[in-house]
Amino acid sequence: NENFVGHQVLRISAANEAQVQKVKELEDLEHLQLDFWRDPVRPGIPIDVRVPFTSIQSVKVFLESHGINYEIMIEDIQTLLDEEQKQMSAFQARAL
Amino acid sequence: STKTFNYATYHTLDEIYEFMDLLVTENPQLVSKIQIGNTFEGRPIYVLKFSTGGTNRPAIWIDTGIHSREWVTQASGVWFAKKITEDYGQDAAFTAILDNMDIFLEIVTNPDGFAYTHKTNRMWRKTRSRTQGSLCVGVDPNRNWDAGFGLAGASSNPCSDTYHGKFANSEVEVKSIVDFVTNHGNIKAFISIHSYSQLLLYPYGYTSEPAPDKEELDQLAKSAVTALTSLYGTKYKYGSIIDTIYQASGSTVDWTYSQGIKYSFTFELRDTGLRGFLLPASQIIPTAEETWLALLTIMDHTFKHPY
Repeated sequence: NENFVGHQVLRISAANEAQVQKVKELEDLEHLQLDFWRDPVRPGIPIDVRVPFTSIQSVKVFLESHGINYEIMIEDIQTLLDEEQKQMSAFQARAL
Repeated sequence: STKTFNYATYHTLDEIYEFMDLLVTENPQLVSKIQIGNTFEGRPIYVLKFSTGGTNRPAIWIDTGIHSREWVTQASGVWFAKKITEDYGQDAAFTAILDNMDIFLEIVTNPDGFAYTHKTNRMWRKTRSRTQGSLCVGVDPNRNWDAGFGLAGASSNPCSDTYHGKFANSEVEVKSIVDFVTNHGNIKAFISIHSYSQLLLYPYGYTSEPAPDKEELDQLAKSAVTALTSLYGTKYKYGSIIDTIYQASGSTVDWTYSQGIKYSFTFELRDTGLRGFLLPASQIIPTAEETWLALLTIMDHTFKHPY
């Protein structure tokens, strides 16, 4: 199974159309390997993006340098995946 | 049995297929399993048919899991299947619907992708088809339909998560539904269920042209969302795809609407706790319960407004 240790999901709040466009620029940078869970659409609609560990620093610097607000929605994806797997295995063990 | 089946946990593809067989065995008069095709990797694609008789009755189609990582949708689909068998003959309004209409429920609409989320990459969304000339895999099955195919609102890059594919219906998972719907010819409502962001959407996605039935669809969406929110207070927005979220071309409900299926809707189910696609299993049943109230509203309206 692919490992998502250190991957974070950022919830970005674009205040205006210019900021939405800025975030869209990020979308085109394939080397960042961003996974948009909720696409940049228009101001006021949250943008959720999964950021691999290797890209986190540069993405946060980019957002902060453009004054774009964000919060960390998920600190570490792998922690939630481990939780999900544990829950499923516990069920399967009981079922067996 | 489906009585001891655990609806409050996520299941693998095999467990869901086993559940389907159990449900059919326990309800042979009401439920049958139809194979509508095989996936790119050769897995069977199953649809559950709920029917109380007649031939080619007007029908309602519900599908979940077209985007494989949206696990709460397949899990809700399993719950809906059980709910249908429990409520028929118990709930008067629902019994009236099923006494006059059939329901088709495709729980795992993207089996290859779903198996891949369990085995390899939990974040996988697309199909697992191969694109000649590219190292990237998969097509977004919600951009592959023949409605505004390839227009703005999808990507022509095979590595993108919204890659529309080489041509409309290139994905066998999509083509199988297209053929089924076309051959059936009497489907009156088509509901495709995604997650997340708590939205109820109707056509169009590929154009800002209002759908001819926009007024009625908007009213029905409002009623359905009101019913959904009444249970646990989960807040939904509703509207056309392009107005409410973004331009999306080649989408399922734009095609079904273009086929004359007036009541074409897309759900984006919950996340209420900032978990996105990783919704805790503890939220499966409440999500399914609230969504069912919205589905009932749409099914009841479809039944009472034949066309």
